[in-house]
Amino acid sequence: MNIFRFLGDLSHLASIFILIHKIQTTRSCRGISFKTQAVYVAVFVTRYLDLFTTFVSVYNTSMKIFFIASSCYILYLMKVRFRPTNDPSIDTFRVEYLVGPCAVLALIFNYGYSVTEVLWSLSIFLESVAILPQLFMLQRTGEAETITTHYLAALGAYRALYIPNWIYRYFSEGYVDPISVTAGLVQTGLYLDFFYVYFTKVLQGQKFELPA
Amino acid sequence: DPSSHSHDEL
Repeated sequence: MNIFRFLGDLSHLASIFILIHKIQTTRSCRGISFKTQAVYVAVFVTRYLDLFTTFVSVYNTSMKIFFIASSCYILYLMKVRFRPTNDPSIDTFRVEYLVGPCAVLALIFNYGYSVTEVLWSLSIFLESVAILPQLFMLQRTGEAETITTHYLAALGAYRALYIPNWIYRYFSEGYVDPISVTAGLVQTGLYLDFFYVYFTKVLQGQKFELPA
Repeated sequence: DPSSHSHDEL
């Protein structure tokens, strides 16, 4: 554990709390892509299959349980509790275009041909593109509530902070995980446009609006 | 070598 990874994990935690707070205080999941949230459940469940077989630390286990539980809770909020505020007609990104290629990549690039290793690899690839339905929705509507942009910024910062963590681990432990690094760079890259607008508009007190 | 990829990250 180093400071970058820890801050990244905190940022990831913060993003989830911000999202739940947004849904509960506005009593609405408007502007949130159900497809992205559903993919996150798949990401956490496939990645943390080792929860019952591998023990790393209390921290690691608690976080895994939290990510699985909170992502399921968000689906519940969107599909049951605040269902009328969820508008599937603007959440039109085709998720199968993400899952298919990620499954192929996972079969080619993995650290061992076992069910758990291939699913772990799939979860890494899938996470890297999981935000696309959400960003696509943002692009379509052209605007977002400020709280939603804080959620996205925290979520983007999480994987961005893992990059210095990987650099640090390379020099301090000689540890390299090429699958995570490649996918993590792609994942962070997808946020660059968003970050630009977030820093130049939202943090200057303006509303998040994309140019027409 | 699976031990070098212990998946200790989240």
